[in-house]
Amino acid sequence: SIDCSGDSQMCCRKEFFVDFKEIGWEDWIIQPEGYHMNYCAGLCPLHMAGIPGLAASFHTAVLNLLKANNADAAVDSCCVPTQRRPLSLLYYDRDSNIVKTDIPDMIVDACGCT
Amino acid sequence: APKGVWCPACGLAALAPTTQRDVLIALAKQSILSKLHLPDRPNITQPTSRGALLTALRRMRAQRTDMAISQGMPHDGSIPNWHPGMGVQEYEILSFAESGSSTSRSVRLHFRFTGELAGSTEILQATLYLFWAVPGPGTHPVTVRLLQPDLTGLNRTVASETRLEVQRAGWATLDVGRAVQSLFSQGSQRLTVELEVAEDWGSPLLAGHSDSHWPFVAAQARARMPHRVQRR
Repeated sequence: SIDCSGDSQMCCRKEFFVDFKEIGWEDWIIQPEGYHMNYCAGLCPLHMAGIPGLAASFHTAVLNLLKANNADAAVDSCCVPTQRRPLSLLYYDRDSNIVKTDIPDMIVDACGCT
Repeated sequence: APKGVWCPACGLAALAPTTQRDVLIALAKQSILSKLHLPDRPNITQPTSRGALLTALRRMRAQRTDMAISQGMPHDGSIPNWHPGMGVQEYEILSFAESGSSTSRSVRLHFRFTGELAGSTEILQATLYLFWAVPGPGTHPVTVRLLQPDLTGLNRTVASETRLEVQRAGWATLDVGRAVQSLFSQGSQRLTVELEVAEDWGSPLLAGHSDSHWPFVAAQARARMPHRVQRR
């Protein structure tokens, strides 16, 4: 996967860190100090669509077949997360109980073209 | 995207950087609150002291290691038959006691469980941790009653009663899983624990509510699976 840098137009991962202290949430979220809310952005021209390893998804196989037979019919390809991990939180709930939980698929680690 | 068709990511890119940042922060807040089933960020009235939190986490770890060794499980905290990737969100909840009414022979403690979690999770297990402060040598009988509100919510019924013989000061644990489960299933929010002792003992708990020895309930819960309809 590619991390966006400079004025890259191609599909890549944009890093974005939300600091809980900056948004005034550090009093009720004990750990961690922030949330890596990365996201995918950029273009997926057809020649990049479905290149194995860029977007390990079942769309890849289908699109390869479409391209092999009739490129015009191929639908647009999208820049999507291809690898994600949970966000582990230790926080106070409304009764000041302390709760630990892992919210699945909250952090994008890699992006690719479908 | 083809001309004229709005593309979500491009839309963001078209915004001014400060606006873009505000949009992303608002999205992050909304995403975290919705995944925690919270309508808004909680306002914390009485944060737990660091001492009490660290002591509670240490006690829970010690308890889990003891249990693992006694059941021959790997005591690295992993659950052998728990298949990773089942993707069901799990919660560990630490609820510290609120002082309730007390007499010369009894003391009441209240534990509250939030509506959001109660409505969207099922309790896997719950343990009450008490630190005894004994008045002297010998054994001291204690009756532990778990009370929960009846259907009218006006009175309390005894959900369970346990008699303990306390010989020395220190931590003791009691399984309260069933009581907390029935609380959650009734959508109720408060478990009351009543400790009754002999006349001459006074308070069975550490006097002065020493923070790092304050009673707590540690519960493990799992998000309720949405009801799946099998289609044939």
